[in-house]
This record gives sequence, C-alpha cells and structure tokens, in this order.
Amino acid sequence: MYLSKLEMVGFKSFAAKTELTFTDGVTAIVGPNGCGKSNIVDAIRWVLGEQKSSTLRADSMEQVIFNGSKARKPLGMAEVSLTIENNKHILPTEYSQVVVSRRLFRSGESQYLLNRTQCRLRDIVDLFMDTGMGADAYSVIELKMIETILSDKADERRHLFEEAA
Amino acid sequence: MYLSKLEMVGFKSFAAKTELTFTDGVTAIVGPNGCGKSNIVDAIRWVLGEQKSSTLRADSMEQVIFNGSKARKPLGMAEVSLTIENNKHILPTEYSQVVVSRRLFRSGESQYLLNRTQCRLRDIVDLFMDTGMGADAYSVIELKMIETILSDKADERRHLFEEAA
Amino acid sequence: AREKFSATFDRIRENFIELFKVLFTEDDEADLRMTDSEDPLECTIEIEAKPRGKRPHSIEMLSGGEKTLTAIALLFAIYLVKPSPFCILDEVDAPLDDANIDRYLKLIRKFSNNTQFLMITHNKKTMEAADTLYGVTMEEQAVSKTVSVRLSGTPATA
Amino acid sequence: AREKFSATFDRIRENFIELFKVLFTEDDEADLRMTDSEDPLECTIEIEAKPRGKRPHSIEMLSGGEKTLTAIALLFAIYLVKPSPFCILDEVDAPLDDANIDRYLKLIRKFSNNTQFLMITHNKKTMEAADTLYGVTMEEQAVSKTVSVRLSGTPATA
Ligand SMILES: Nc1ncnc2c1ncn2[C@@H]1O[C@H](COP(=O)(O)OP(=O)(O)OP(=O)(O)O)[C@@H](O)[C@H]1O
Ligand SMILES: Nc1ncnc2c1ncn2[C@@H]1O[C@H](COP(=O)(O)OP(=O)(O)OP(=O)(O)O)[C@@H](O)[C@H]1O
Ligand SMILES: [Mg+2]
Ligand SMILES: [Mg+2]
Repeated sequence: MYLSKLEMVGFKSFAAKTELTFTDGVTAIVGPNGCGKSNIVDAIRWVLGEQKSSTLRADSMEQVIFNGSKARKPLGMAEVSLTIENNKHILPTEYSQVVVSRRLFRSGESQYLLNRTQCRLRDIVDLFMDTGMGADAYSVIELKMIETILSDKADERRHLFEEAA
Repeated sequence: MYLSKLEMVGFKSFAAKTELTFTDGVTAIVGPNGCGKSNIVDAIRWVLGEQKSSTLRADSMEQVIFNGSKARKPLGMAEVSLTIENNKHILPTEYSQVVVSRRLFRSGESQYLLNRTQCRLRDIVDLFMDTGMGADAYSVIELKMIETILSDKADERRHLFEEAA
Repeated sequence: AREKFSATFDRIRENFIELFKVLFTEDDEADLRMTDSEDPLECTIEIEAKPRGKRPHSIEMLSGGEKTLTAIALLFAIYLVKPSPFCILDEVDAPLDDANIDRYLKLIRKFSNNTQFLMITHNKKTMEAADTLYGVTMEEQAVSKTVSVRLSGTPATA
Repeated sequence: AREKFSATFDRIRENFIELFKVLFTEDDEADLRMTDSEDPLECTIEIEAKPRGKRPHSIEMLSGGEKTLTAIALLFAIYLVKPSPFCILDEVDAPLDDANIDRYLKLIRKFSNNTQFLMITHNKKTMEAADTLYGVTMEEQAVSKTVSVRLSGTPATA
C-alpha cells in the first residue's frame, strides 16, 4: 500500500490547485524556508482525519484555509485529496485504489469523501483502523518528536509502545 | 571585553588538558556529532558560575567530571579556566586581564578562583554583575531556546525582557 | 493486555538494540528497560545509550546528533513491530553530520522495500538518495507551487 | 520599575521591527505588543509576524526557518538594548536555507564590531564567514581534542 497522488486547493499556502505524484520508493521534498514543504505534511495529516488544529500549527481549523495575499483574496474552502494504492489489499475494500478527500468551508462545515462520494469521518477512521495509517500513527516524524520521545516525558514514549501493542 | 583563552582538563569529554585561544572577532567551532563542541559551551557556562546541572545536560554536577573510557579511568576532578581581556575596563577591577577558574572534585568539594587565587562564588558573581556576562545572561543561544522564546510560554520571553530592563 | 504489552516491548527492545548498532557502530550499545517489570502497563520505559568507549550515562548527556540517531533507532524499532505503509520525515536529518547522514540514508534505503518514504530536507546527500525529487517554490508571493525536479537539478517538464 | 520596563520594552520593540526587516526583507513586517499596556509587569508580550505578501497570523503558522529568524531578530533586539560582550550560538543556523544563512551571517558580521561571537556549526557558509576556526575531534575514543584549522581546511600547526 502506498500514497500515489496528493491534490490540494485552498489548503494553507497552496491557493491554486496543486498535484503531486509519488512513487512507492523514496521521495524528497525540497525548497527554501517558508515555501510550503511542511504544509504538504499538514495536508496529508489533515486529509487522513487529524482533528487537533495544534498538530497542524493552527489555533483553529479554519486557519488551514488559504488566508489571502496581496494579490489574492482569502478563499472560502480548503480541499485535499489523497490517492492510495491498495495493491496488497491491506485496506478492507475491493477497490485497488482509494481516494480519501476532506473539505472545510469558512462556515465551519466539514465534508469527508471516499472515492469522491460523501461519507462520515467514521468511515475513513474505520478504513484505516489497524493499518498504522490513522492520523495519529507514528508515521510522521519531525524534529520536535525527537526531543519528546527522548525526554523524560515517558508518556509520549509509552503511548507509542502501546500503539504498537 | 572579550574571552581570549579557555583551558579545560577533566571536564566532560575533555579528559586531557585542552587550550583554545579566541580572537575578539567571529570564531567557528566545527566537528562531527558527539565530538565535544557543545561541551565547550557547557564549560564556559560552568566556569562563569552556572549552578543548574540540567542546563549542562547533567543530572548532577558531578557528571561534568570526565567519567572514563575504555582506555582511561574516570578522573577525580574537573577544572576550567577562562581568560577575559578587560580592555575596555568594563569589569570593576584594575587588571587588564582576568582569569576565572572553577574546580569540582568527586567528593563534591567545589573551588572558585580569580587570577589563580581562591575566592568565593560570590566574588565571581559580583565581578560580572551588570556586564551581561553572568551565567544566566542571554549570551548563549541554542535551538531549544528558539522554541521557548516563540512558544506561548511567555514567561521565558518576559524573563529576557526583564533582564534587559 | 499486560502480556501483550510485555511481548511487544521485548520485540521493540531487540529491534532497538540492533538498529542502534546499525546507526552507530558495532561497538556501540544501547538498551531499553522497564523500570518495573511487574507493572508493565504503568512504569516508565527507560532508554540507556552507551556509545563506544564511553561509560554508560543518561541519554541526556548525549550530543544533539547522537540523540537524534538514538530517537530514530527507537522510532524504527517500534515501526518494525507494527509497520506503517508510509513514513514522513520532516527535516529529521538537520542535526546529523555527513557520516551519520550516510548511515541514516542506508537504513532508509533498507526499509524502503516495504515502506514508502517522504523526506523533507535541506540536505544534498538526502536529495541524492531519493528516487523522486519535488521542489516547492513561492514564485508568486505567499502562494506555493510544486515542480518535479530531475536529479541532475533541472526541472522536469512542468 | 514599571516605567523602566515600558521604556526598555519600547526600545526592544523598535530594534525588533528593524532587525526583522534586515533578516527578512523590506516588505516584511513584524511587531511586538504588550497585551495590557496598563500592566506592563504582568501581561503577556505578544509577537506578530507578517512576512511579505502574507496576511498577518500567529507566529505559530510560520515555517521552521521563519520561526528561527524571528527568534534571532528578537534575541538580538534585546541584546542591542543591553549588549553582552560575547554571544555563543550553538547550531542556530541548522534550520536556515542558504539565502537566510547569508542574511544571518551579514547581521553577525555587523554586530561583531562590538561583540565576540562563538558559533558552533555544521554549515560550510558559517565556517567560511568566521575569522578563526577550531575543529574538535575524538581521535582517541571518548576523549575530545581541539585543533586550530586554517580556513583553507588544513590544520594549523598542532
Ligand atoms: N492558511 C494559510 N494561508 C496562507 N498561507 C499560509 C497559511 N498557513 C500557513 N501559511 C504560510 O505557509 C508558510 C509556512 O510554510 P511551511 O511551514 O510549509 O514552510 P517550509 O517549507 O516547511 O519551511 P522550512 O524549511 O522553514 O521548514 C508560512 O510562511 C505561512 O505564512
Ligand atoms: N562527564 C563526561 N565524561 C566523558 N564524556 C562525556 C561526559 N559528559 C558528556 N560526555 C560525552 O560528550 C559527548 C557529547 O558531546 P557534545 O554534546 O559536545 O557533542 P557535539 O560536538 O555538540 O555534537 P553534536 O554536533 O551532535 O551536537 C557525548 O557523547 C557524551 O558521551
Ligand atoms: Mg518546515
Ligand atoms: Mg552539540
């Protein structure tokens, strides 16, 4: 199972429709400070169901919607779609390819979609249960985590062990 | 006023007597991970009177004494001396050069020296009062501080402002 | 549940000891201990690292780069027990020196048979180790766009 | 004491606004605010950063490199009010890209007339900007030694 495509529009600094295609090997993402690399990581977490805005460096979920620049007005919606190749049939579905999408409107209204059809957040969580791919799995590693896992806040460390058990 | 020489023996990984001479411009310290660069920073903080072992990444002050290797036994004492050029007479002393030293024995006995003569910690603190050079001045900046000064733990931030006032 | 946790812990511990040697060297040792094996669900899990030639001491005394490698060894030790199909690493290589980045990349390459990696980096060695490279830019002020980059450094067709 | 603090705050704020423009660009803005100017000794001090073209938002949304530059601007803004004779920077340049490292080093060079800098770094540009270079090694296992290095990279006489 691997991620084959990420589509974003209106998500953080990705105001315009953006598409990234991934191979199932090693992909590197590079660019200057502030250009949007970590925002791509936030988009993946968000579309997989992340509920805590603080994990996405935002005070409220509304802040992930493109908030405008000198040349562009703020947008009214953020949408991210992630295409997953289900080649090893790890996901409990007959589809060989699954597209998970999430939309957020400034009104606060939220939508989740599976293969472009609306569903509940619950359906997405159930789909990824036990695949190690849920929003709070340990599949995203950043420097701040290094400090947490080694410091004596053994709770974080314990939490990871329990997830694996 | 600037630091002209640092001498260490038995301090952390600097088992053997080591001397560094600094110019009053910009000095860079380089080397592989774990070779001892941050230990040099710890030595400077320590000789200027740092009392919290946690600031020096140690559980107890005794841990700053060289604790041995395959080829060498642990040492019984750590000693650091810092030579300061008092060229602008900022330090309240007639000397144009001041040497501050600190020793720690495994017994727990601690010694402070000014110009190679024993003195009390108090004398060193008084000497550096108001020079911005005390052990807890903001003259040592590391990445962890960046996180603290920007996070909403506004106490750290306030503390720095108060120090400057 | 207690037994399940203890069994998992043992597997993570074995992986950790082995991965530590891969990221450091054969002479380096590390260990994972439960402070109270009678109470696995509540006690603290301690990490002991003993880089070669050095006496064992708390991991707090390790250098920035050594701590990063130790944490990577632990995170991958856990991951081996319950593999995740993908792993995103955001600038985790920043504190590492050249020699350690090589070891780290070798480990990534080894795991990439079963796991897809997305690495955000500023490091040239990491870029060269990747199969695909995406550049992110902000040509238009405040708006990000991506461009696929050929490993020679020239952008692929837009 | 309250007046002293407010006066100091104002000076730090002016320095911060100016240094931010130096480290970012002329079009970038930042500000420092006391949440309650009636109560300077107790209220929170807020940082607002507004990089060019982007709408102002909490500094939390800034990138890793932008946060580092913002913190450097603030730390040096405070330092200008009460200069310290020396400043030690331990791998503070690690999150910065090439362009930002140049700006950072330019600022260091400017301040180095009145302040002695000790920079611990893995970065080549930072090494090249230094007047003196010390290498630290562990030839003997677990024991550090230093060697003065000529900027061409060859060790100076032992
Ligand atoms: N809702 C939003 N609308 C517009 N821009 C946003 C929004 N949220 C965040 N940004 C911008 O995105 C930028 C941060 O991008 P990101 O964190 O991805 O950078 P980065 O490429 O990871 O940089 P670094 O190398 O420094 O870590 C910030 O400058 C911020 O202003
Ligand atoms: N009391 C001690 N006796 C002997 N060795 C010690 C002692 N205290 C710390 N060390 C060793 O010093 C090393 C850490 O050195 P230091 O933190 O200076 O590295 P560094 O050069 O800053 O590396 P990095 O680039 O990774 O930050 C550790 O490997 C640790 O084992
Ligand atoms: Mg980032
Ligand atoms: Mg260090």
